[in-house]
Amino acid sequence: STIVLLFEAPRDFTFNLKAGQKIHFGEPLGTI
Amino acid sequence: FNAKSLGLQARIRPLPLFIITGGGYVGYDQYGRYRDRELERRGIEVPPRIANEAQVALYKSIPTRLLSRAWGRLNQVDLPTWLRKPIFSLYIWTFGVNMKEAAVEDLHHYRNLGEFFRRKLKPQVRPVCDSHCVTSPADGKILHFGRVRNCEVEQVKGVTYSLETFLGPHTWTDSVPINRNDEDKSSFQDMLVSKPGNELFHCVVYLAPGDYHCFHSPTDWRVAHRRHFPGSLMSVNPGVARWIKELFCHNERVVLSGEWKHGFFSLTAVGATNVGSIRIYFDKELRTNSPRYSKGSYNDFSYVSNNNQEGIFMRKGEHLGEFNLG
Repeated sequence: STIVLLFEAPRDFTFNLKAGQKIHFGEPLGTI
Repeated sequence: FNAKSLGLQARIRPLPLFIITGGGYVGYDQYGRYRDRELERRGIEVPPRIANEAQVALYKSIPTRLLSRAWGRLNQVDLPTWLRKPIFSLYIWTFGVNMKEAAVEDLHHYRNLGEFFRRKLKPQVRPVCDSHCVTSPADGKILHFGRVRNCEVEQVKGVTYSLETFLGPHTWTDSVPINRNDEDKSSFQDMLVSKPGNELFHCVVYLAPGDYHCFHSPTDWRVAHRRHFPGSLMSVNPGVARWIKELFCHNERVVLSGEWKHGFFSLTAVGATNVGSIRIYFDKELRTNSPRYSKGSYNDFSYVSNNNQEGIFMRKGEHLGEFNLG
């Protein structure tokens, strides 16, 4: 199964992720 | 027909013919993938091999919903106590489940695989990050993320799907004129972005079979609307996501939309073959993976009602829903 987040945010929102990395619920996705 | 040609017909058995043609097709496909790997090894960017319409239609013709419901029924059958440990240990070993994080580690506690699949975690094993405004809603693997451009969202690098097909028409808030004429695609994306200077972002989290399958609120937001799209239950593992364009638009899914402090926010739970059912804890009306549905349909439900003008307020990290077998 999959969860897709779609959201608006200020232009300077940046993800601190790498495609393919493992992640746990509660860990940060990105910063503004 | 003379005897010889009849004899020839009798000798051509369908099974060997099927095996030869199928084997030839698989061999040709594997050679193509080998060649792509060689090119990538030399640093040459190779476009992903997308399934053609016939292949997608063939895949969609597999009765995945029926299989999924049967799988779910099977996993609701309570196991005798002596059988629980071996069955669940096999599942744990196969999918790399970390039982130390489970709220209940004793395998005899779970009456069937469905219950085991819905296991909760010990609260302390997943601290919710306070210093960031958006956190992961679930355990899993980051398939893809980034900015949405021209109304196309990437499910994996290089394979996209249409934002409007995925979310459905923007009618969940009555602030938008419904009788839109055929404007260019970007206006759909523009309608979602409510504040000047903002952009639309997306992130795709893939939950593997051994992962914890509940999901939580990724931020503080107000959920105003639910749109349920009945659909196929094709596998959504990364290999299939690289192969079938618009995969997430084919599959059964539940779109929750609303607002957070920066404007539009949505979380979509997409079902898959063995995980056909989606539960949203505060939505008792939702029924997914039902036997009958009409293709391309969806049903809407608003959480904003006369006596609840706000919708459902969710705090970051709060329990939101779960995927179930079947």
